[in-house]
Amino acid sequence: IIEVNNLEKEYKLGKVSVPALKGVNTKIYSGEFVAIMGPSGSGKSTLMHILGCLDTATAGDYFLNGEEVSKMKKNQLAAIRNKEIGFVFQTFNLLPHLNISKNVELPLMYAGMHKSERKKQAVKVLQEVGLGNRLQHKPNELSGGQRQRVAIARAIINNPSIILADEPTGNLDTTSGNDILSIFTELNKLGHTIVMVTHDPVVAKKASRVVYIVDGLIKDGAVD
Amino acid sequence: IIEVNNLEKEYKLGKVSVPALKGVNTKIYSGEFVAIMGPSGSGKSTLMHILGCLDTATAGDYFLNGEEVSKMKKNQLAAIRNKEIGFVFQTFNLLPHLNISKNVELPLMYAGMHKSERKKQAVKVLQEVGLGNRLQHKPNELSGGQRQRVAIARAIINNPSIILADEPTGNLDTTSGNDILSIFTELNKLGHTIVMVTHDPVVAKKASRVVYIVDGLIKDGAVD
Ligand SMILES: Nc1ncnc2c1ncn2[C@@H]1O[C@H](COP(=O)(O)OP(=O)(O)OP(=O)(O)O)[C@@H](O)[C@H]1O
Ligand SMILES: Nc1ncnc2c1ncn2[C@@H]1O[C@H](COP(=O)(O)OP(=O)(O)OP(=O)(O)O)[C@@H](O)[C@H]1O
Ligand SMILES: [Mg+2]
Ligand SMILES: [Mg+2]
Repeated sequence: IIEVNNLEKEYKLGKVSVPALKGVNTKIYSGEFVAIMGPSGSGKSTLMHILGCLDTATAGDYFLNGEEVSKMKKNQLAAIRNKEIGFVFQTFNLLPHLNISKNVELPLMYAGMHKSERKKQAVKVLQEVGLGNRLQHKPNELSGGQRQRVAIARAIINNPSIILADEPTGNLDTTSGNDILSIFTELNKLGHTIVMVTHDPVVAKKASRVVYIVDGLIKDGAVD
Repeated sequence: IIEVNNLEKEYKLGKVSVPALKGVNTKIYSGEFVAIMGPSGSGKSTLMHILGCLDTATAGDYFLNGEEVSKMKKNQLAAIRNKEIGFVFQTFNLLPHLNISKNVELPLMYAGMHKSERKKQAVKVLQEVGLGNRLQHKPNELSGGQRQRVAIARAIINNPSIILADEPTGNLDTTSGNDILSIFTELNKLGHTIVMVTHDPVVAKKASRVVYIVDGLIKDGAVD
C-alpha cells in the first residue's frame, strides 16, 4: 500500500543544506500497524509528511496504492489527503479560532457531509477520546493532552484507510495513552493501516512491527 | 521556598466556568527535585503557570521565598520571573522569527548581559542539549524534540534558582530524554530547585518525590 524507494529529503537554509532523509526504503502493507522509532531529529516527521502527501521528496519514489505520488496532479493529491489519509501532527495544528467540535468537523466538510450529520459525528468521536465535556472550548482553552486528543479525533473522523500518527501519545498520561492505543488497535482490527511514530517502547509493542530511523536512514534492529 | 494554600483556579468561558484547581495545598523546599504527575486535564500546567508567576489564582495564597505573591507589584513579579524562575513550557513558546541562538539569549538580555557574552552562553547551553549544529535554525526548521530542547536551554541559561519544567521530555526519545534528565539532576545537585511535570514514570523516578494531581486536587499515593 505504501512503498518508498531511495527516498531523499534535503532542506535548504540559505547556503546550508540539511539532509533529513538520505535514501529511505520501506514497504508498508495494507492492514499493518507499524511503529516508527528513532532519536530526536532522525527524520521521522519528515518521512511522515512525505507519506501523508504534505511535502515532496528531493529524490526517490513514493508509490501509494501502486501509483507514483510524485506524478499525481494537485487535485488528485488533495483528494487522497482528504479521503484516504488521516494525519495526527506532532504539533497538533488545530485552528485556534474554531472550537474543537468545528475543528474536528473539517475533514467531513471536505467530504461534503451535511452540517447536522457532521456535528453528530464530531460529538461521537470527541466523546470517544474523552472530550465530550469540552465541545465548546477552543484549542487554547484546553490542556496539552486534550489538544493532542482533538488532533487524533480529527484524524480518524472520516474513517481514512491510512492513519499516520506522529507521536500521538507524547502529551498523555499512561491511562489516556492506553485509551488512544485501544482506539488505534480497534481501527487496525477493522482493516485500517496505521503508521505511528512513537518514542515510547510500551506503545511500540502494540504495533505489529517497528521500523527504526537513525540519521535519515532505516536501521535494522533496536537502537536507542 | 514554594508554599501554596487552598489554591483555586477557575477559567471562565462565557457562562460556563471550568474549575481547574479546586484547593491545592503543597510545600516545596529549597533544593528539592519534585515530579508532578496526573491524568491529562487534571490541572498540572495550570498549577505550573501560577507557580511561575505567569498566571494568578482565583483564590488561595502563594508564598514564594516567604513573600505573598498576590501582593507583589508588577515589576517585582517580572524581576522574579526573569531572574529566579526558568520555565519550560509544554508548548515550547519559542519566538518563530528568531533563530534558536537568539531565542535562548532572551533571558540574558533581560539580565542586561552584553551581546558577546550572551552569544557565548547561548552557544554553550545549546551544545549542552545537543543542538550546537543547529544554531542558525529557526524553530520551524527543527524537529519537535529539537524545539523542546531549545525551550529547555532557554529555561536554564541564566542559572535560575527554581526550574519549572512542564513535560520536558514528552517529545524526546529515551536517550535524549535521559540526557535532559542528567542536566536537571546535575543542576539539582548544585542546589537548584526543580519542579517537573511528567507523564513518564521512569522520569518521575529521578525526582526525590512525586506529587499527584487528579481533577484539580492533590492526591496521596500513586494514581493512573
Ligand atoms: N524546515 C526545515 N529546515 C531545515 N531543517 C529541518 C527542517 N525541518 C526539519 N529539519 C531538520 O531535519 C532533521 C529531521 O527532522 P524531523 O522533524 O524529521 O525529525 P524527527 O525524527 O521527527 O525528530 P523528533 O523525534 O525530535 O520529532 C532534523 O535534524 C531537523 O533539524
Ligand atoms: N484557558 C482555559 N479556559 C478554559 N479551560 C481551560 C483553559 N486552560 C485549561 N483549561 C481546562 O483546565 C483543565 C486543566 O488544564 P491543564 O492544562 O492544567 O491540565 P494538565 O494537567 O496540564 O493536562 P495535560 O497533562 O493534558 O497537559 C483542563 O480540563 C482544561 O480543559
Ligand atoms: Mg518529529
Ligand atoms: Mg499540561
